[in-house]
Amino acid sequence: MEPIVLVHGGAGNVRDSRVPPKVAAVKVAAIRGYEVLERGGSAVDAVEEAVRTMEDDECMNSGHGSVLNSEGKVEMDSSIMNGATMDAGCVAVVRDIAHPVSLARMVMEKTPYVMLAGEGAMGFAKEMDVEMLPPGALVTDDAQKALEIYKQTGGVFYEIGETETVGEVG
Amino acid sequence: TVGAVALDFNGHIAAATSTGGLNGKHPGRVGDSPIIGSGTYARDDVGAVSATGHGETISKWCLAHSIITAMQRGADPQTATETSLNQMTDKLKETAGAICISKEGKVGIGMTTKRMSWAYRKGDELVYGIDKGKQEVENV
Repeated sequence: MEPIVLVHGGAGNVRDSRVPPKVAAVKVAAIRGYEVLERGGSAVDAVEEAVRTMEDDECMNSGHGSVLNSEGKVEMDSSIMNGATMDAGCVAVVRDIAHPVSLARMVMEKTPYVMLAGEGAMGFAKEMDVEMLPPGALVTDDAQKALEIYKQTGGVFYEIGETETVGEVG
Repeated sequence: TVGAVALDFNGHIAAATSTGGLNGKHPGRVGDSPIIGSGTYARDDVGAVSATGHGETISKWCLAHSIITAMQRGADPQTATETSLNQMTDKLKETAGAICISKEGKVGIGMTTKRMSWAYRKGDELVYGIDKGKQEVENV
């Protein structure tokens, strides 16, 4: 079987200046995920590593660099699924965690549940000794500017410097 | 939003998706990314999908499951991905993108948005793109 790792960033009306960093981010993620397979890792290991790589990249809307909610806070959602067993793990409305996808994998592998959300997910993260970042550690300047523009324009989706009114939609 | 699908040397498949969601969203809002069958789905006997885009729309369409179901009925991954996305956008008037691999390692990449960054490595090839219908290839 010839292995493959395929990754994506956000779908939307990405402005031209954001194209190079976003393309660079997905290229690195695909390579990192594939390296996991070359070292004997599983498909689950590979998708986790690829997503973790993008969660660390400020130009992607996940982990560090996530967009902000109306209160200026990062709230993240993530999921992972093992096609061999159809086991799945998901987290929703989690904060101050660098890699939500790894917490989702813990839900999949260490609980009888599919999804944990909000305070319950955060409590589970503490039980799993997941590192808690200081409040606001995942908030970037770009994300703050985007929220300011969002509020000024009355709620249209907007990227920093975008001349068009629609940015990434999710 | 970011996501990944993979097929390993043993023929096993997986998918994952992660997101900060919508800019300016209401606290507590949850999109499609953590919903199995909407933002993420994987079955060894069919394939795997990760989606991105307007979360409420993807959730209502059960996009990932829709693509897998089309493949299960015989569509190739590219056709399944494009068809499901186009049907969703035609019906619900919002946009999205998705990536997909089949159990044989064939690729599907689609979007009803203007752009979605994507890349895959298979063997010594790194294939990538961001504009609809365009791709580049590098040897690694």
